[in-house]
Amino acid sequence: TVGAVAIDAEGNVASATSTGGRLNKMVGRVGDTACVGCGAYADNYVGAASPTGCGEEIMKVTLCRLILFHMEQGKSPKEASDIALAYMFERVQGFGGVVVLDKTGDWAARFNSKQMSWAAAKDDQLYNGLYKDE
Amino acid sequence: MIPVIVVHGGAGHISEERVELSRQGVREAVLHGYRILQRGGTALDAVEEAVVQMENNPVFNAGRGSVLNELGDIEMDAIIMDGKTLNSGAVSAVRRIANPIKLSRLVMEKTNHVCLTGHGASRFAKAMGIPEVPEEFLKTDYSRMRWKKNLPPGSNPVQCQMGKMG
Repeated sequence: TVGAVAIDAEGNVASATSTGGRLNKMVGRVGDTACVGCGAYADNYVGAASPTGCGEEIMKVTLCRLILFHMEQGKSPKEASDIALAYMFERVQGFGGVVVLDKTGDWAARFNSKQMSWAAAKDDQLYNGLYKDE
Repeated sequence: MIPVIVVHGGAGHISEERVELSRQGVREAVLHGYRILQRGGTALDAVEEAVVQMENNPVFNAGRGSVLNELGDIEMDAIIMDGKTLNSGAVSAVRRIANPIKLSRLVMEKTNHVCLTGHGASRFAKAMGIPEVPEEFLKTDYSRMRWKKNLPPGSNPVQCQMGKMG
């Protein structure tokens, strides 16, 4: 799965996600990616999120909307992502990751899987990582 | 507002020999999106372009390089969402399309619906003038190899879980 979130100079946020799905999935299987709130969410009032990981488990907790809910409650993108990913693991043993930003441009790339490749650009600075704590 | 873009290339297992390709792929994708933002473009255009770059990169599980289903075919899902309007467009189980994210955006902008699936999505793509690509173009040697080696039930649970990731 691949995905992106962005905020532009006007303060508008957007989210996009695309995937081939799960290896060896049943014909006709639809995962989280096509579902609003699961495979993406974006709201100028809060921020935007794009996930990757175990699609069925992401759907069960509506991961992106859950992250934005925590941001609405005052959590940072990093805190909201960690809370939601921990909840997904605790409740449905789901692994995955997310890229998230809020309406101020604060951003996070967080995951509870072994790896997630990510990159970010802000203020002409490029950031990227693959393993935890990168 | 200072423009920002963040991308991911998936949380599934990345083998050692593909680590650098994956790092390079997400860096290139984020820079393509960032250039749009630097020129005053919209967040919507930036995320679409970043995802297109990764769909075109066979390293990632999207577009060309997608994993295979139980029959060895490719069915893809994609979604895009505009935070200004809460408008959203998605496609699911779509086949023989190089860039499902572009089709998602057309669903958002040209229909009254949020998601089109399977045959309906293909029909809509044709109506929008999006060319079909051969299924073999989307398949890579790596995706064929992974399909053949797919872990059976009862294997190491962590590895099995990793294999379930999109």
